[in-house]
Amino acid sequence: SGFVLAIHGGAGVLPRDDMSPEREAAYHAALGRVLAAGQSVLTADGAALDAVTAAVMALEDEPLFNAGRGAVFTRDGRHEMDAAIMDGRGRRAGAVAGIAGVRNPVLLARAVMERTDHVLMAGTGALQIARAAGLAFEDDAYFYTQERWDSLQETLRMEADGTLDDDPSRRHG
Amino acid sequence: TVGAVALDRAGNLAAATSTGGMTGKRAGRIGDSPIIGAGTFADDTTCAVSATGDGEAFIRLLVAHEIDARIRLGAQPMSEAARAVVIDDLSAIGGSGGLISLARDGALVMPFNCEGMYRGCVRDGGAPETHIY
Repeated sequence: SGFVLAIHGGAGVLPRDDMSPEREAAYHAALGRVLAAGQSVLTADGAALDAVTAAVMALEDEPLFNAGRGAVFTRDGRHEMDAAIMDGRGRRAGAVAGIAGVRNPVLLARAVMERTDHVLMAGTGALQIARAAGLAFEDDAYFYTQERWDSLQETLRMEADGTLDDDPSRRHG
Repeated sequence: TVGAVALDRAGNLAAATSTGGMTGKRAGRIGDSPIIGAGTFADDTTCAVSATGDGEAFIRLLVAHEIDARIRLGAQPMSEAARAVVIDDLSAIGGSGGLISLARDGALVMPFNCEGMYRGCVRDGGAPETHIY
């Protein structure tokens, strides 16, 4: 009995040797803020669907994590984000792929679930649903973080000079 | 990639995942996050799952659905199914990453086969906990 909430901020963690105490404290503080966002829904007898929505929105708003505001860059220096949500009651689901500009992609996934008969929508069609649902859009500057930009430049440079290693965490985003 | 799974006081489950993808990825490349049954899944009778890692490997294994199927068809406990899929199956095809998986009885596992995973959890009446490595 009682609620349970779990979150993740991705498996592409900094190697332990590169993680400074300050940086580690910042990650733990961000994860704590995210848990609080979801917990406040469940403590008020809210639904699991609303709790995961609130928690993932908080994760998307944290530039430390690879989603929403902290999303990594494509090789063209742009953003293409994906999101999904699923309700354990009756297998209702919504998902979006290849979108940019929406502040919280998880809200768009939920709009696909609640406002259409579809499960997965991509690109401009998905963005039309975001506008119809009145979701918040942000400009490119909102999604820019120096660290992600530097990661892209380093990746492209290593690709160009043939020094890109095959560290699995590169595939973690 | 980020995600959450939750069990509410009414006993219902839900899961959500969101991602920016992979640094330097080709335009149009989609990973497992938006694919229901790969990176995101929830069914009140089995489990809620959100995954993160090597998207192509998670898609090939249909990781979240595999955990659900092991529970539903193989009568495996969720924690055993989730660990087997990440530690055995994912590693066996050279994939890496992790996931959070929650069952309707409140059982929770957060396995990963790589260096770490930013993660946290909180239970009704308990203190929140966060981990990295």
